[in-house]
Amino acid sequence: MNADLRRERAAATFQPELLTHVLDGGAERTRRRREIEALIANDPDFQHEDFSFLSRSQRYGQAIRKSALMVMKLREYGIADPDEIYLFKSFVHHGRPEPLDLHLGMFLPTLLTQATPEQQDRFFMPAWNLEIIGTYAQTEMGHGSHVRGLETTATYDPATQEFILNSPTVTSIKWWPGGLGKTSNHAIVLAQLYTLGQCKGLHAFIVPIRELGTHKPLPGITVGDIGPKFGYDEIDNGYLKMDNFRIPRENMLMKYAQVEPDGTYVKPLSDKLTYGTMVFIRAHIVGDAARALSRSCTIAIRYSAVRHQSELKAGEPEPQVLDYQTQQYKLFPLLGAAYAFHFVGTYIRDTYRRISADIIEGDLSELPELHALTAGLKAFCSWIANAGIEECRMACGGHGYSRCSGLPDIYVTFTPSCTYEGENTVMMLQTARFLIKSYMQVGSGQRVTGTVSYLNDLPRQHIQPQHV
Amino acid sequence: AARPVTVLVNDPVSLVEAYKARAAWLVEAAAKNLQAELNRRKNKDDAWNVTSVDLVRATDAHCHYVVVKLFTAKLSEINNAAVRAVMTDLCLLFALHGISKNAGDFLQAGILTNTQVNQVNQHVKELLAIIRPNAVALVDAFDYSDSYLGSVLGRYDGNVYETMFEWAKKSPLNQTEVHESFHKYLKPMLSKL
Repeated sequence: MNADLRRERAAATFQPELLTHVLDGGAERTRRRREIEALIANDPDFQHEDFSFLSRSQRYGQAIRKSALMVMKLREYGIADPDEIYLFKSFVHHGRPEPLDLHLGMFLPTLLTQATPEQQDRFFMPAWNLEIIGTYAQTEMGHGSHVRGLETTATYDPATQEFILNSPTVTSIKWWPGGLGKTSNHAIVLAQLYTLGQCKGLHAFIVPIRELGTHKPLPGITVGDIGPKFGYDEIDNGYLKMDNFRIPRENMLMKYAQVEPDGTYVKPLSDKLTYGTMVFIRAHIVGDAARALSRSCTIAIRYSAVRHQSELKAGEPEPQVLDYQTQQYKLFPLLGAAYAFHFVGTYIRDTYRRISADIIEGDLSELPELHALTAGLKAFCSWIANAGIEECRMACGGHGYSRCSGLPDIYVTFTPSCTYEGENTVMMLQTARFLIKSYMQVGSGQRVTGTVSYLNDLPRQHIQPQHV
Repeated sequence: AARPVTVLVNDPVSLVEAYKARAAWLVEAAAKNLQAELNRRKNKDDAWNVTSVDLVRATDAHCHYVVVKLFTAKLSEINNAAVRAVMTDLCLLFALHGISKNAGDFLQAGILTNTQVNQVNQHVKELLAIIRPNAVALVDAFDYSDSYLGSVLGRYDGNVYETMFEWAKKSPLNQTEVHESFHKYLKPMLSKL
C-alpha cells in the first residue's frame, strides 16, 4: 500500500463502509453487490486482455463473447431481479457499453410496457431466451431528438392486414441504434403510421431484420455497422433501410394506440405513452452520470494523494498535489456533484417506477411532470458530469492522457449521453415548456404540485436581500 | 406582502430556499420575456425561439434547485453522526459552489447581496480545507474495485508508477525490440542519405 494513501485513510473522521451502505441503500445491498461482483471476478471465463490494446473488431468480438456468456451465467446463477441483472452486466463489462445493451435496456422494457398480453406471449420469452435479439431503432440519419420529424413510414394495408415499412429518403435511414449493425435480428422501429390515407403520428413496430438461424438480412432490409465512433468500440451501432418491407398487423405495439383489422385507428390515452422507454432511459442516465463522475473523482483524488509536485514552501519536499487549494477547488465540488447525482438518480428511478405503476392503473396525472423532470435532470446531470470527467482528466496532469488512467474511456463512454435519448438543449427546452405551462396555470389561479410547487408563491413573492 | 429570503451560508436548508428563489425568478423572467415577444411578434414559434436562451437558463436553475434539494433531504436520512457531518460539508460545498458560479443570478434577483456573495466565496475555500482530510475516504466509499475502475492512476493500493510501467510494456508496439518499420522504411532511407 502506498504510504500516502495509508496515511490519508488513517486520518479520515468517518468509516467509508457506512457511507457505502448509504449509497447502496443498506448493508445487505452492499453485501449482495459485492457477492455478484465476486462471482464474475472469480470466473476465469470472464477474463480477457486489456481492451486498450485491442482493435475495434477485437473489442466488439470480446464484448459479444462476454455478453453471450453473461446470459448463460445469469441463468446458471438464477439472477432475475432487474437491478441485479444490471449489476451483473455492469461488472462483466466493467461499466463499458456492450452489444446487448439495447436488447436488455430498451427492447425488453418496451415489450413489457407497450405490448399487449398477446404480443408479450409471442415475443417476450423468445427475446428473454435471446432467440430474438432486439434493438430500438428511433433515430434517423437526418432526424434525432425531434421525433415528430421522423420520416420512416408504416402504411397499413387492410387487404393483407399488414404494415408496409419504408425508408423513403436517405435521411430517413435509421442510424445509431446500439446492436443494430451486426448483433440484432429484430428492431422496435419508430415510424409514422398511415392508415386509411391519414397520418396518425409516430408509433412503434416490431420488425424482424435478420432471418432466425442464418442471421442473414431479410429481403427488403439493408442493415450494417455505421463505423468507428468517438468511443463505444464494443458496440455495433447500425443503420437500417427498409424497402416495402411487410410485417403483420400484430407487430404494431398496441397496448395503447391500436389499428383494427379494417384500418380503424384507436387513439392512445396520451401521446406521451409512445415515448415511455425514452423516459426510462433518461431516468437511468442520471444514475450513469453519478457513476461516471464518481469513478473519475476516485481516480483523480487518489492519484492527487499519491502524486507529489513542485513546492508549496521553499526548500521543503514536494507536497501531495491534493494539498494545493486549486486542485481541491477543481475536484471537491465535482465530488459533491457525484454524490448529489447519485441521490438524484435514486430518486428519479424510484419516481419513474412509482409513476409507471400509476400509469398501468390508468392514472396519467403525473406523466407530464415525469417527462419534464427526466428530460431536464438528464441534461443537467450529464452536462456537468461530462465536463467534470474532463476536469478530472486534466487534474491528473500528463498521465490523465494515457489510456491506463481509465479517464479517456470513461469520457468517451459517457459523453454520448449528452445527445442520445434527446439532445441536452432540446431536453432543457422540453422542461421549459412544462415550467412555462405551470407558471401560466398559477397565473390563472390554479395551483401546481410536485417540484414546481414553488411557483404557487410567485404572485406574493418579492425577494429582498437580507443580511446574514 | 413581501416574502424575503434569508440566506444562511452554513445551512443547507437555507441554501435550498435560495436556489428555489433563483429558479422562481428565472422562470418568471423567461415567462415575461416570452410574453413580451408574443406581444411584439404574434408568432408563437418565433417568440419561443428568441426566448430560448432564457428558457434554458430557467430550466437549468430549476434542475439545480431540485438537485440541491434532494441532496439536502438525504442528509436527514443518514444516521451515523460522523458520516452525516462529512456529507453535510460536501453538500454545503456543492450548493455554495453553485451559488458562487451563478452569483450573477442571485445578485440580480436580489436573493443575495455583494457582501453575502463574498461570504459564499470565502466559505467555499474554507470548506475545501475542511473536506481535504476526508477526500480519499469519500472516494473509497464509492467502493469501486480496481477491476471495475479500470485505472492505473486510481488503484486502491496507490502503486501507480510500478503498474504504469508494466502496463506500457504490454503495448503491441513492444512485442519486438526492433519494430519491422525500422527495416522497412528507416533503414532504406538512412542507407540513401
